[in-house]
Amino acid sequence: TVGAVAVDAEGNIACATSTGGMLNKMEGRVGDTACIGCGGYADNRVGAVSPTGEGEAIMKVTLARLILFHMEQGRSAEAAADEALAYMKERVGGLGGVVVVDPQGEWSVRFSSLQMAWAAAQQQTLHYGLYTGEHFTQNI
Amino acid sequence: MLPVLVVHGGAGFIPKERVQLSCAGVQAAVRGGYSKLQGQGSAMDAVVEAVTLLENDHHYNAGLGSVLNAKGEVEMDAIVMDGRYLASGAVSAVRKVANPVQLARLVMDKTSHLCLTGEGASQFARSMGFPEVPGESLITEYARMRWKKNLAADANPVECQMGKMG
Repeated sequence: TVGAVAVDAEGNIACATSTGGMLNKMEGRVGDTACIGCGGYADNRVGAVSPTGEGEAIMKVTLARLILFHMEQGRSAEAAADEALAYMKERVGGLGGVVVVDPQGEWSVRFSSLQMAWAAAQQQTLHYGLYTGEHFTQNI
Repeated sequence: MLPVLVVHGGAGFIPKERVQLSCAGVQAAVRGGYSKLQGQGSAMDAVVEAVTLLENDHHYNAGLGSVLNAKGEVEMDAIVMDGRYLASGAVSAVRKVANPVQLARLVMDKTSHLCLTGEGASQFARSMGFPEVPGESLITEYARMRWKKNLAADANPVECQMGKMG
């Protein structure tokens, strides 16, 4: 699964997610990606999320909207993502990862899986990483 | 407002031999999408550009290089959402499309619906003049190898995806 979230110069927010789904899935199986609030959500008033991971688990907890709900309650993007990913792991045993932005352009990358390739661009700086805690930067 | 774009590949385990290219792919995608933000592009333009680049990169499970279903075929899902009006478009179980994210954007822009699935999504794509590609052209040798390995009755595709095989 791949995805992206963005805030533009006018403060508009968007998300996109795309996937081939789960390995050897049943024909006709649809996972979280196509479902609003699960495989993505964007609201100029709160932020945007694009997730990846075990689709059925993500759907059971409506992961993208859950993170934005926590942000509506005042959590930072990072805290909201951590809380929702922990809930998904504890409640339905699902692992995954998310990229999140808020209307101020604050962003976060969080995952409970072993790895997730990610990259971000802001103010001519490229940020990237793969393992938990990894955060490299370079000029664009 | 400082424009920002953040992209991800899949969560799970990436085999050693694919780590470098997986990391390079997300960096290329974020550069491509960010160039839209630096021009006149909107946040929507940026996320669609970034995801299109990732769909075209066979190291990720989307578009080219998608995992195969039990029949050994590609069926893909995609979604876009615009935070201005809570507008959204999605496609599910779509085949023979190189860039499902672009088709999802068309669903958002050109219909009053949120999600089109299967043959209906394909018919919509054709009606919009959206290019159709042979299903085989989206299948990589790597995807076929993983599909064969997981045909075994005791295989656990979720575990393989999240913990063992990437």
